[in-house]
Amino acid sequence: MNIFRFLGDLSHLIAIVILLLKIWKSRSCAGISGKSQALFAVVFTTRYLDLFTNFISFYNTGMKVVYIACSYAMVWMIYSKFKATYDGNHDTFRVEFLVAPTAILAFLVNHDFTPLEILWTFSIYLESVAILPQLFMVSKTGEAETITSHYLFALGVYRTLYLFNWIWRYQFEGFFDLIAIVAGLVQTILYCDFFYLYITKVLKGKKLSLPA
Amino acid sequence: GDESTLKDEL
Repeated sequence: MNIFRFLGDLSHLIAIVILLLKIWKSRSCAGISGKSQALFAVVFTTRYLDLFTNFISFYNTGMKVVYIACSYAMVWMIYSKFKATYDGNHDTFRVEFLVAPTAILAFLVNHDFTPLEILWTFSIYLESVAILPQLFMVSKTGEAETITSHYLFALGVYRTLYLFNWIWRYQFEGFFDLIAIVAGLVQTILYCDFFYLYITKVLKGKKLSLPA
Repeated sequence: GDESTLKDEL
């Protein structure tokens, strides 16, 4: 494992923990898209089915279990525990527009036409766009709490670091996975506009608010 | 090469 890969995983974990703590401590999930979080739970579930078929390392297994557990905890907090604070009126992105095309694409473009491989591919495609309901919600309300901005930034940094990891692996191991790379590029590009706002506003101590 | 079986990444 190279440093980019490790920092990417760490950044991903930090993002998830930031959001869990924010919701838990404030007893509120206002401003958080339950749809994006539900999509992430689907992403982790469909991707990590190999927990039952392959053992890679304790690190690999441990992280997978933590990601899955955290994603379900998040969904439970938003749709059950703190349901009263969930801002469903602003969480109106149509998820079928993300799930259906990525599912079809996973059937058409994959490494191997087997159930586990198709589900893995679906999870890669779905992850690349799963944040859209959250970004849509931010653009609809025109603002995001600072802590939500930190979450989005850490989540964006994660896939960006993976891009560096893939360059490294191609260079030094001759390894590449085109499906992951293309989807990872799309995912990173979706965060670019947000990165700009984060650096120009949030880091200067301002709340992220979009011009009307 | 284009690996597909063992997924060591997360």
